[in-house]
Formats: sequence, C-alpha cells, structure tokens
Amino acid sequence: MPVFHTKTIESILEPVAQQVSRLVILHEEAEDGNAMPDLARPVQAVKLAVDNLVRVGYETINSSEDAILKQDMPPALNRVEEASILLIQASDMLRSDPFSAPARKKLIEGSRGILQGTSALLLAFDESEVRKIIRICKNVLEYLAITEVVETMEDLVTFVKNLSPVLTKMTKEVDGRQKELTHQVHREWLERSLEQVKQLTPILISGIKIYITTKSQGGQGVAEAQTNRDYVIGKVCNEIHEMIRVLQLTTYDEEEWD
Amino acid sequence: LRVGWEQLLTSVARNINEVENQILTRDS
Repeated sequence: MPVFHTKTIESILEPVAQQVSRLVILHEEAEDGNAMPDLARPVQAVKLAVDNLVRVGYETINSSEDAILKQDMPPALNRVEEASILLIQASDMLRSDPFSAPARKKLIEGSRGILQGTSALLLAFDESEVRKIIRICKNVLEYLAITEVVETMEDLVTFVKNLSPVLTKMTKEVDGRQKELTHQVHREWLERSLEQVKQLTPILISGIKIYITTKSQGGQGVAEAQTNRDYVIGKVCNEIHEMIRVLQLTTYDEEEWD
Repeated sequence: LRVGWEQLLTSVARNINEVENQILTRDS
C-alpha cells in the first residue's frame, strides 16, 4: 500500500521520510551517549531553504484565488518554520554540548516537523490541482445539461464546437492525473471512465442527430429518439461523476476494490 | 550518526527546494 498518493509527492517525500525513520532508530540505539557532530552548516542550508520556501509560499497565498489553498498553506508554512527553528536551537546546543540529549530530541522533532510541514504543503497544492480538474469536469457536465435544447442541425454544430475543447481538456487533465497516481486501483477506475466517455461521445452526437432528424420529419419515433439521447447523456454524466469521485480519493480502501 | 545527520539535513534542504519548485510551477 503506497503511503503517498501521487508519484510527485512520493518522489519528494519518500527519501526524506525513510532517512528520518532510519535516524530515529539510530538514536534509539545510540543511548550510549556518542558525541554528535557539528551540524551548523547543514542546518544553515536547511534554514536558507526554509526561508525561501516561506517567502514563495506567502507570495503564492497572496496571489492565489483558491480560498481553500489560502487557508491550508499558512499552518503548513508555520510548521516548517517552527521546525527549522528547532534545528537551529539543536545545532547551537550541540556546539556547546555534543552529548546533549535535549538537542538530539530537537533534531528529531525538527526533522519530523519539516517532513510534516512540507507534506502538508504538497498535499494542499495537490488538492488545489484536483479542484482545478474537477472544475473542468463540471464544466463538461454544464455543457451536457444543455443538450436538450439542441433542436436543429445548426444548434448541433454549435454544441459540438463548444463541447469539443472542454471535453478534450477534461480528457487530457484526467489522463495526466491518472498517470500521476500511485494507487493502481484508482488509476484503473479513471482510465475506465475516460475510455467510456471517449466511446460514448460519438454515440451521444449521433443520438442528438437522430433526435433532430426524427423530430424534423414529423414526429414519429421522437419519444424513442429522445429517450435514447437522454440515456446516453445520463451514461456520460455518470462516468464524469465517477471521475470526480475518484479524483478526490487519496486513501486506498480494500472494500472499494471489492 | 554524523554521516546520517549530515545526509539527512542535506536531503531536507534539497527537498525543501523541490517543494518550492513545485509551488512555483503550479502557481504559474
């Protein structure tokens, strides 16, 4: 079971997460009181990186229009900043006493804090990206909702002209997202829904066309053509709703697979 | 332990830069 739900987040956090775990174990085993090295230089490098990150983070908060992102980012940035201060304090304490136990504790707390803070930041950004994709999906749903007012071939041409770019955009974004996911099952669900939408789109256009033609020819079979059209629209909408649902999943659930 | 901590802190600094890059990329 993967811990991080996207490949990008995994590639960034996994190596540090492993190193932190390894060091925690090493420290638990090193209760014999080995002297700690002078960590002033690497701690300074972390502080510099954190300062940059915090600056960029607040610039992003100020310029973003995503209210949830604006709300989620400051606590994560604070977490990283506080953790960086712990590392500096630890480094100062170790300089005067390389055997200091509280300093070791601060080092571990600081490293964990940075991991948790950066993890929260990446998650906040990831959720914001997901919200963008969902907005695109909802845009397609809005277009599909006006299918019933397509009454002439001229309307159909306009409808297809407007629908095509949003549909292409949705397909591209969802496909990109599924490739990013670490959960095999979620990837497969999105892939399957995308495939369904691709297959249903020409059927939908043809269904609208049949409805228009039947209606213009005098009425016989109109109800059936309309039912067929609405059935296909319903199927496409269901697949898009399913994509929206899966896009929001971040945890692996065994029961869902069943 | 010395190598471990130095390596970890170096990785941490690198990763923070990576997080910053992610933010800048997605923000643009």
